[in-house]
Amino acid sequence: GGGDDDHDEL
Amino acid sequence: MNAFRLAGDMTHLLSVVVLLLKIHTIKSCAGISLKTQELYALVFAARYLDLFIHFISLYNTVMKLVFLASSFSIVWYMRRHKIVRRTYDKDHDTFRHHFLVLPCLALALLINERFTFREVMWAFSIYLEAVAILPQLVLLQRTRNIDNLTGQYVFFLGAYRVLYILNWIYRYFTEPHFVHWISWVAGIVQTLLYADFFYYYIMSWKNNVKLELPA
Repeated sequence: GGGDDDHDEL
Repeated sequence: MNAFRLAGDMTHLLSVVVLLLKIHTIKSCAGISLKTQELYALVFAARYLDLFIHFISLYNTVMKLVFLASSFSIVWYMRRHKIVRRTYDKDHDTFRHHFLVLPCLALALLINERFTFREVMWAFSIYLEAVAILPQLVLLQRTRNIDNLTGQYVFFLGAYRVLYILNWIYRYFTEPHFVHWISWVAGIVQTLLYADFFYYYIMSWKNNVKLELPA
């Protein structure tokens, strides 16, 4: 985890 | 996107629709905590900072815009709308919500996935969302007559959190790289805050009596 692309939740 | 996540988002959306229905159609915000609504507006503003920079999907962008617009318009209605604001139960909505903001910011500066502005703001929004329901739960305890829409609003909001946990369990087994301890721990704390409410909500539904939370 930790990458920018991982924040795909609302 | 898995079914739990979609169901969670839809439940979240439903909670907002229920609240807007109450405010916009019935012109009442009785039993709704302005403090909680202000915290949610701050949560979404902090979390969706990258809305126009970082594109994930059309679904994602539209949902973010909906949550931003709805949260700020609810605050506007409760503060400024000449009919709605008169129904606000200010005397019972006394939770000192500002005192939640600084500890959450401090925690985000200490515990984050990466020490960048965006990641710190993301962690801050996660921590703040976890506790943002507290003023609303306190107000419910002090409300004699909890109307159906208010009860449903909080119920859907809690259901959204439960579904997000199921979504994380699903993602843990299907996407091994997907590990977000910060959102998981904060999300579980947030869901536990609803436990008491859920108990009384389900009991009132089962026994077909009006919802009332013991003080």
